[in-house]
Amino acid sequence: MNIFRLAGDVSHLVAIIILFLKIWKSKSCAGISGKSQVLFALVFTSRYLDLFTVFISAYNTIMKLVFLVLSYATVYLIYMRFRGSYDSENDSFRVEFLLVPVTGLAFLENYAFTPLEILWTFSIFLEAVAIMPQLFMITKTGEAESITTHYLFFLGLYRALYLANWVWRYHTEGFFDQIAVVSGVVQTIFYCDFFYLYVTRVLRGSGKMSLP
Amino acid sequence: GTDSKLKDEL
Repeated sequence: MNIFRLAGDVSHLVAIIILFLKIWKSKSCAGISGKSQVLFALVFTSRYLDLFTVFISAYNTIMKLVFLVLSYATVYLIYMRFRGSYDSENDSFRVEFLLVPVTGLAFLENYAFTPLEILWTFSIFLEAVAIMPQLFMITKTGEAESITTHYLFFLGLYRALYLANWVWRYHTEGFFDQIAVVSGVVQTIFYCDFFYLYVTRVLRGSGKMSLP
Repeated sequence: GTDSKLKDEL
């Protein structure tokens, strides 16, 4: 554990809590892509199956459980409790365009051809692209509430901090995980355009982020 | 993974 890794985990947790509280307090999931949230729940489910096989640390187990519970709770809020506010019309990204190639790639490129390893790889690849329905929705509607942009900022920052963590680990431990690093770079690149808009429009302006 | 990488990351 190093400072980049810890800051990354905290950033990830902050992002998920921001989104959950936004929906819970406003009793509305307007502007939120339910599809992205289902994909994130799928990411955590397929990655954290090792909860049943190995014990790493109390921190590791608790964080995994928190991520799992919050991701499913968020999906529940969007599709059940506040489904009246769900904008299914604009949440029209075709997730099969992500799921099919990601599944295929996980079978082709993995560390071992075992169910847990393939599912772990699947989760890493899927996480890299899971935000696309959300970004697609913002592009389609042309705007995002500032609280939604704060969520996206922390979610993007988390993987960027993990990149710093991997650089740190490579230099201190010689640790290098090719699948995670390549996917992490791809994932972070997806947020770059958003980071730019966030700094220039949300932080310097006020209220909603509207696209030009 | 089981051998190829450390599994402490989230």
